[in-house]
Amino acid sequence: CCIQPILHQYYI
Amino acid sequence: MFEARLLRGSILKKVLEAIKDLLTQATFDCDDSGIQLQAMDNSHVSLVSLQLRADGFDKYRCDRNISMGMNLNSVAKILKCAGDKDTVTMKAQDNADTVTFVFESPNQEKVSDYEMKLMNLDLEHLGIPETEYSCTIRMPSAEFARICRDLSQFGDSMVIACTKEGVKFSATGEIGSANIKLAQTASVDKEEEAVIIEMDEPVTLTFACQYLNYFTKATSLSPQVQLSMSADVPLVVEYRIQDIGHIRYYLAPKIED
Repeated sequence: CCIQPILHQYYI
Repeated sequence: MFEARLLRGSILKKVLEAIKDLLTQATFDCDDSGIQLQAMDNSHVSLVSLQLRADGFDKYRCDRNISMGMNLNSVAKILKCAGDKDTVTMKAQDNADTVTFVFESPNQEKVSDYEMKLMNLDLEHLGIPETEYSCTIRMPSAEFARICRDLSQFGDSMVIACTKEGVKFSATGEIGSANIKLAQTASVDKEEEAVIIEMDEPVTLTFACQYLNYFTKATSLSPQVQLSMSADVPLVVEYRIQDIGHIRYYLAPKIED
């Protein structure tokens, strides 16, 4: 049901 | 020359226990302010940030900044050889390709040293901005560990919903659903046992139980844990390590398909 994003979507 | 000596050597043992299931290798960056480590797990979903301040060590010397890449499995093996009451010293020469761990028993009758090869790691470093979070929850770390363990029986994901009244942890799966509500502590006698919520806006986010369970390996480092949440940003799970620093874990929330 849910996708697990990686941290790069928030931090660079 | 780098040398860091800690009478409470068990702290380093516990730090390794707290990171070795999440990370296989990491770089310990040492400068005159202390030791820092930042590393993501292999899947880049979570991140560990460790800080041990120079003033928390019983002796600390760092003449030149030094980055020591280590295989954490090997470090864990070595630190398992230290007694809980041993003094632990880490030392390395400038530009060395090895680090030495020295363990001394409380009565100085047993002294062991272990030399380990360093690795050249080219690991990605993320810039994490200072963030004001909508909710921060402080609670007993053992309670958080228990909740993560209990709810992970019900599903792969856990919903954390924080309001002014309290925080609700929920999981749903094949066998059914589970909800655990913690109210904010009315009167705080022992701060370590309190549940304290600071909230600007209510937040509900979903997280992978597996990672939360990895984070709770740090439980023995601190009687309290702090969860910081804002909508659509990673959760921060922080364990303060008395008089020396902290370990923080970041975890990206799951999002609707």
